[in-house]
Amino acid sequence: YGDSAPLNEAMAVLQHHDAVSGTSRQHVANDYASQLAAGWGPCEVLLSNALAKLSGSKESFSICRDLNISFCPVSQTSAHFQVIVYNPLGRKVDQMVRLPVSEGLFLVKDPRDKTVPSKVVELPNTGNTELLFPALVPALGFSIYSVTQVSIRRPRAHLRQPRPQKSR
Amino acid sequence: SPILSIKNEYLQATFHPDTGFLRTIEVLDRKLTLAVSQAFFWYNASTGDKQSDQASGAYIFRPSQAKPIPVSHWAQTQLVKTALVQEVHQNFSAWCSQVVRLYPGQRHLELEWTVGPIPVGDKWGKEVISRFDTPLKTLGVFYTDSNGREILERRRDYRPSWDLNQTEPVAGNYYPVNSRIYITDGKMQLTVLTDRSQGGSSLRDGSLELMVHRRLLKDDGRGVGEALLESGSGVWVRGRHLVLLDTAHEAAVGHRLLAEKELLAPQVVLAPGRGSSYHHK
Repeated sequence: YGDSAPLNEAMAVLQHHDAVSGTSRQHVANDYASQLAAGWGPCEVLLSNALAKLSGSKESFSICRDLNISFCPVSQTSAHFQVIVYNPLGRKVDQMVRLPVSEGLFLVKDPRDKTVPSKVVELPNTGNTELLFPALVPALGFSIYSVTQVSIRRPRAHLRQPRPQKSR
Repeated sequence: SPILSIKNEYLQATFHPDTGFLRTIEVLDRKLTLAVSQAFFWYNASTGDKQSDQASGAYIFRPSQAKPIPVSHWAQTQLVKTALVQEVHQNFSAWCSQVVRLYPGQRHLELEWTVGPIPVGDKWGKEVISRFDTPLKTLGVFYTDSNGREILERRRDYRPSWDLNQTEPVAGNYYPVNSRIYITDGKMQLTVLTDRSQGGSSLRDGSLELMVHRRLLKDDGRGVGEALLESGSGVWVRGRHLVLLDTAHEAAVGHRLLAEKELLAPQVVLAPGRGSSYHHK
């Protein structure tokens, strides 16, 4: 069962300025983080249930908590996966989706089963690669894109070598 | 060396060949060009001085001197150019880097900065800022959306409801920025949208700065009883600044719509397997 109440409550606690501005003691900051994490768990289930109902299929949805550091086991290990993009705005938006992938070439199809342009970009210095494709999402709705790995050869984005700078 | 630049149908950003810093932003369809130099600096946190024993801390921002220190005088740059994205990766130091990014069809420049762990081995607390310097004649005025309610005019060394005796030339001019800060000369407007609440100011005409990270060694004595000092090697922070250049007349449309999209951003969920395509109807 999904439940958004624990996250609601955690967010209410985090209205306090200590949680926003860094004026809490470290153990209190740790507790804020703990409350948020505990609240997010059942909310993920709620979101997955809603998506399953709306899309008419029961899927094992995966919501990445580490997107800020570009790490995602599903996109980095799966040969096939779906990307559901939900738009909370009351107007349609276009968004460039960026997902960490391991290597290779990918075929991305839009909700009408048409291939959309995509590119695997190798990030300088890190050795990480990311898949990019443009997504169009309707107002207060979602679009599902399917991604299939079609080759495992390493991608080659146009990457220039570091530019030496004049010393000062 | 050739001038490094990224460009789409609306915007062109060029970078200084010697320093690797952002140099100009050009809005192609509106024929606007602005020299914008952007780089990272840090204020040395005060531990108290002759005027006051007040130290910089969790509650208090109080640099020891008004002039911030550059994180680096140049950045090592790398360019990534594809049909779907153009990026300039700037490495300022071991603990400060940034990606300047432009997608097709985008009317703003995206600056994704990564700062930390802030080194404090020299025993100096550091408060790191990203600063944009332009030749705009802003006459001491800048704008922030403090408290998330409305854009408020801020005037340097001035308060609208009392005669201010400014004793803190930097901190006394810092204001909360919940989603955006901008400067304008009445013709052109440079707006920076933030992805989180930050402190910001314009300490010189044409200049705009946002505090992105801080690490301090002394408690400010305001109740928290701890220095703002992460344990271990410290933490790094990654965030984004969205930069818009427009005419003063058209700017509000652009930053309002973009802020909506940023603060209510599309959410991405993944499901393994092939699945069936979903049709809106």
